[in-house]
Amino acid sequence: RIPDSTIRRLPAYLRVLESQKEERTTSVALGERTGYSSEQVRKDLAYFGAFGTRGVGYDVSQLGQQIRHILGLDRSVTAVLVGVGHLGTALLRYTQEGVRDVQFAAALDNNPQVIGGAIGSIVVEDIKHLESVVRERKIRLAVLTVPAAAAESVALRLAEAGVGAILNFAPVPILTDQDRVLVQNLDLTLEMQAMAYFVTEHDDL
Amino acid sequence: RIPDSTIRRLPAYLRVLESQKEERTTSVALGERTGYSSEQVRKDLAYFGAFGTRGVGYDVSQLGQQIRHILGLDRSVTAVLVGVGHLGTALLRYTQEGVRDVQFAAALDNNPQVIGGAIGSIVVEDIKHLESVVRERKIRLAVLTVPAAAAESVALRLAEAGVGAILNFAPVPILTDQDRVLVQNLDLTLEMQAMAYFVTEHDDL
Ligand SMILES: NC(=O)c1ccc[n+]([C@@H]2O[C@H](COP(=O)([O-])OP(=O)(O)OC[C@H]3O[C@@H](n4cnc5c(N)ncnc54)[C@H](O)[C@@H]3O)[C@@H](O)[C@H]2O)c1
Ligand SMILES: NC(=O)c1ccc[n+]([C@@H]2O[C@H](COP(=O)([O-])OP(=O)(O)OC[C@H]3O[C@@H](n4cnc5c(N)ncnc54)[C@H](O)[C@@H]3O)[C@@H](O)[C@H]2O)c1
Repeated sequence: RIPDSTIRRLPAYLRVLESQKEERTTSVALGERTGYSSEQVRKDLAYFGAFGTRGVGYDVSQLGQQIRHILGLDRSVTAVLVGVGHLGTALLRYTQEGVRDVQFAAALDNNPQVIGGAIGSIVVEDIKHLESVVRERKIRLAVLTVPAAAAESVALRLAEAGVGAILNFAPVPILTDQDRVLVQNLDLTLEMQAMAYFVTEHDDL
Repeated sequence: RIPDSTIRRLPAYLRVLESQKEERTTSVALGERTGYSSEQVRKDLAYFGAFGTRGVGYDVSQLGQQIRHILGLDRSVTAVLVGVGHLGTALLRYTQEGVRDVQFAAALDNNPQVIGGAIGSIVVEDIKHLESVVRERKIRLAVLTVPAAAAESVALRLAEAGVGAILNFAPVPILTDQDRVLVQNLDLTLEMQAMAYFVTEHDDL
């Protein structure tokens, strides 16, 4: 079995491989462009039998296909987005611009002024249809971009309707006392905090 | 010196510590709530001398303060956001909602209909003032949420004005042939891809 922490790094390797023009790459090059050490890259790739050839490295297109297969991207993943406000709209538009491997099959909201509007090819539907949308379209993944106050109640409905994972942007923990649904909390300010370190002066630690 | 990969994990530990009610925690608990292994947590914390007490763990408030100091969060970091569209607006609002450690000191756009508008306490300014805004307010960090076509030219102006790091959301690489300014590319669909793995069926790998 491949460790979860390795799986979480694979999309970053895939991004680099897909934006690369050369036919071959090395663990050092992949490391530099993703921020991981070259040992970490070698270790991760070895889990699924990609060892590369000493002195020559890895074949870019073959490695990309291997990672796509592992992530299940060769079988397209459908997701539902709930909360079509500023962040939700930006995400819906972004996943329809160019080749993004995850497509939204539905977008839900509770505001009558938002319901019925189109974002690219997706028409926003009323959240009252959440259960039937998730079941009929076999949706396994949800992205939650509702205000903090609505997050837990919407997450409970998604879990009961059968999603397997939720990417949560609301700044509150959700579904904390169960472990059937995978919850990933994302905080864009965390990225900013990490960068703050690199631009502020430091006394000797 | 603390390795960059450790620094990148510290904000995630800080989030967990700050949402914790208990007075003590352990590397296992921190690992579970952030997704890293407990060995990784112990190794990271040991870099700055936080060893915890065997069997008792770490003091939550003390560890939080240590991490805040290392990340330079006890000296507030000011940032500029460029491109006040859907994503930019969501980020500006979010960083003003509750205690977020990074504050935006300015928001810039080139659309006359956006300039002069207020998002919380921030009034959007014209991007033609980029240089003077960065210099006069001593801004070291920039967040780029402009369309792909504008990303490189805006990034060059930010670099020349003196920012030290850019968090880039546009789906194109920027400032690739220099290494004075730190660039971090962020792709929210990467998180979705990693989660897709956990919800799709896998043949034996
Ligand atoms: N994690 C991060 O880094 C980050 C960054 C920006 C925003 N956020 C968070 O993301 C969320 C969305 O932010 P935004 O700026 O897009 O907010 P917004 O107010 O623009 O959008 C919220 C949307 O959710 C809808 N909504 C509200 N209650 C609902 C419910 N019960 N069911 C269905 N839809 C509902 C609203 O109609 C609206 O369209 C907020 O929780 C915010 O704190 C997080
Ligand atoms: N990385 C990700 O996961 C992710 C997710 C969503 C969106 N995006 C990207 O983020 C960017 C913003 O997305 P959005 O949905 O908010 O787009 P948007 O069109 O709503 O916003 C873009 C804003 O930039 C401004 N702008 C355009 N050219 C400019 C220039 N030269 N100088 C200053 N301002 C300028 C526009 O006036 C507008 O306000 C896009 O590049 C999009 O692809 C990335």
